[in-house]
Amino acid sequence: TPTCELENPLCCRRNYYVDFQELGWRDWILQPEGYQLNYCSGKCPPHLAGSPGIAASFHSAVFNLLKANNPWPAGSSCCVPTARRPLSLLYLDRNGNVVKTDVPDMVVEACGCS
Amino acid sequence: QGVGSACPSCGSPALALQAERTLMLELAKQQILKGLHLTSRPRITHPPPQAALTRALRRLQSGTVASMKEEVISFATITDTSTSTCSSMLTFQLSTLQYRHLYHSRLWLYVLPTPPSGTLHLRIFQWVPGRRRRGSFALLAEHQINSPGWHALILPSSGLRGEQSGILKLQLDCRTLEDNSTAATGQLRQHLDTAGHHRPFLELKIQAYEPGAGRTRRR
Repeated sequence: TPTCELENPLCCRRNYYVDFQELGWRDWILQPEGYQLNYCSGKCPPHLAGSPGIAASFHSAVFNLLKANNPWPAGSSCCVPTARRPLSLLYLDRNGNVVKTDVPDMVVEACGCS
Repeated sequence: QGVGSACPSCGSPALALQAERTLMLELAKQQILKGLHLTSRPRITHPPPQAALTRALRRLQSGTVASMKEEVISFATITDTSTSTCSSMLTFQLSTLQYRHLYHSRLWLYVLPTPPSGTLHLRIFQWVPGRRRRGSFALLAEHQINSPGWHALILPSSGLRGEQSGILKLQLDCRTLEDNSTAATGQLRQHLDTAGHHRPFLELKIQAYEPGAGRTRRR
């Protein structure tokens, strides 16, 4: 999946780092110091429909259907996350206990067109 | 992307950088609280001492935690040391173990050097509250300790049950053979150090599951 550059209008992943200090949460989130709040952004023209960047076979199936039926589908496809990874957090709970946990699907790794 | 350009996904005018930053920070807060199943950030009134925290964090296994699992370190507050730390009552504030399955628990204690002959016999009881404020002590574990320093004492996870309020009380009872002979004089030696960064703590591993999951599993 391409990482968004300024001039790139197509579906891509925008990297966005959030520092917990800036949230004022460093007093209870011990590790890490921040995390990537990535998100997906960009256009999904018909020829990119179903191209999630990592499962091309799905894309070719959709593309063949498009060619067989009608070249210009009514609906449009959207730029959405297609792969995410967990975020390990070490934090203090309300009783002052230290909790280490993995929060699933927190960081967008890849974007693609629905 | 600065004022004037349009959002490439939906075409609406892009936000000014500062407004975008504020929005993203708010989204980050919501995403983290939702991921931790919290409605608001915890207010830490009594953070653990930094030295105790640093030492305890070394016990947490590095690397990721398996999904839907949590590792918890809970520091004891010591009440009722009476004559010696060997008869301390350790109180832990655990967010209720309700809807969670505890599958690993160890009590970390710092043992002082005992007399050369001494093996320290340590018994750990859990205070089980009863009706009308009467309660009883249930023996959880017995350990023989032959060396000073930190010791991780395994506790039967099935036995540990926090009260509805999340409070867990453990009563210690330790002695050496030598104590038995000097007990009459009342000079019980200090065998444990429970102050400062030698504060005892519980190391727990919890499988977090949603309410009613048990029924699903049975079905």
